[in-house]
Amino acid sequence: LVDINNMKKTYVMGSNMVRALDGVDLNIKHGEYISIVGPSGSGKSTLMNMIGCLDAPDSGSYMLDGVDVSDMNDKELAEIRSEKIGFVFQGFNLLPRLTALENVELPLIYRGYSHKKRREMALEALDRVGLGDRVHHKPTELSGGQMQRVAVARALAGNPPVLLADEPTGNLDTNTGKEILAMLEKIHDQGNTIILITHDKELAGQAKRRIEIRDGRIIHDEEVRK
Amino acid sequence: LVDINNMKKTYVMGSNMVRALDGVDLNIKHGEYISIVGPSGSGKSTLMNMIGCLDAPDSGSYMLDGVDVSDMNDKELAEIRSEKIGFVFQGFNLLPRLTALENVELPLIYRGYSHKKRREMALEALDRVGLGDRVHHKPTELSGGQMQRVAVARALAGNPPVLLADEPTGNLDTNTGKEILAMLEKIHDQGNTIILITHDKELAGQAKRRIEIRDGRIIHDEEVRK
Ligand SMILES: Nc1ncnc2c1ncn2[C@@H]1O[C@H](COP(=O)(O)OP(=O)(O)OP(=O)(O)O)[C@@H](O)[C@H]1O
Ligand SMILES: Nc1ncnc2c1ncn2[C@@H]1O[C@H](COP(=O)(O)OP(=O)(O)OP(=O)(O)O)[C@@H](O)[C@H]1O
Ligand SMILES: [Mg+2]
Ligand SMILES: [Mg+2]
Repeated sequence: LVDINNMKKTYVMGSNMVRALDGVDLNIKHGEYISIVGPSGSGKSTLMNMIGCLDAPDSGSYMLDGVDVSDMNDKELAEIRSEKIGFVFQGFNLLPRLTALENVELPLIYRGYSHKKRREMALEALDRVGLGDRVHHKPTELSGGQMQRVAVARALAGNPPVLLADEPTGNLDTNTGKEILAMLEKIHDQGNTIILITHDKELAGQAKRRIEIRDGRIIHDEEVRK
Repeated sequence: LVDINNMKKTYVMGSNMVRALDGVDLNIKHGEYISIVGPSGSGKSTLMNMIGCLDAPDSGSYMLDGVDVSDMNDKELAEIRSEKIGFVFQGFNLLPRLTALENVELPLIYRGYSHKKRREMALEALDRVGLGDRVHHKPTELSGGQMQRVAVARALAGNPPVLLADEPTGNLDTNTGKEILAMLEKIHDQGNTIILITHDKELAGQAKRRIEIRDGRIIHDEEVRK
């Protein structure tokens, strides 16, 4: 699924160079359940954005399902993002003027579902994350953990084959976090691929393979469960 | 310090009533170290915003240091917020066009510190949270956990007698979170008051008193440590 070779990303700030990714090699097969861990600022979100085609590296290659991502045009990239990948952003990235329901429906519009079908899928996803009674609230009318759950519902609603989740439970109490964990287990059992950035030990423990990042490099990469 | 009686806050959404705070009684003395826990959406941030004078209840009273908050004018409230209270917001609330350093200096400007003194205090606070090499980055040039730490530094820089921290470690790895924990311990030892909303068991375990909220009501309130 993912084949990344010697990927680098450097930000230049005046005379400073921030090496966000400093030579990353990564190979991910379909159906894997991977956790990415590491200190704050180590490059996890940057790597996730590359995998999700939201950003481009300065050097190195990225083959997604056998196709070189750097050869794709904007239209092809947008198509991949809306059809193949569900993304839970670390900062949620909800649209402030849309309700929870409209936010969750948004990716489904690009996939061509009927209005009736979209509404049904979005309501079901919001119900799954425990927000059935908050569907018409806008982001400013939701608690921090509720906004986070809307972001999760939006990523899951279209049942994407690849789920990229960046800290999906950072604002949730233990019980609600466990419900999200169970949801991810189920999605993985159905054959989907999950790549999860998390600081939560329990969530990380659920994954089958654990990748540890430090200073823009992968320092450990091992199978941890069968 | 804080004396809250039968506080209520209800949001009306069409025909729905969301009782965010449903009759809260709370008494907090100077120098206490309190954790507020409870499920996502239970009313923790709403209560914190009331304590920090950022919001006003529909009914009930709030005496802060013996003065009725509902009697205060905007100028007095602003003064309290900038001089007595340091606030770490759940959503960070950093100004996107200012650097980390400028964001941390902002509350110090209102307190009348000289330019030189402000810069010194802000640099020291950023250094304490491990961001000494990120001071000129804007929020979009920082990782999620780095933004969170800027929010913590901004609250601590002016050494406020009361610290209100809403989920200050949700985006941090365990080690960085422990450093924030140690910082809070130290601030408390110096005699300051800390009120902390957290889902983190370790952070909650550090507090001396634990308040549990559910559906807008306090269901437990007990001393847990000496
Ligand atoms: N402006 C609003 N309009 C309607 N409902 C609101 C509004 N603001 C908050 N709420 C509701 O009030 C309740 C309490 O919100 P609050 O932010 O205090 O929860 P919380 O305990 O901090 O949750 P979390 O742990 O997820 O941060 C939530 O159920 C939320 O949906
Ligand atoms: N636009 C930018 N300009 C300069 N530096 C940047 C920029 N974006 C990110 N960085 C830096 O790149 C590094 C990696 O950032 P990234 O967001 O990938 O970290 P992370 O591992 O996700 O951290 P966290 O756990 O705190 O979310 C950070 O040290 C950050 O300061
Ligand atoms: Mg990140
Ligand atoms: Mg909250």
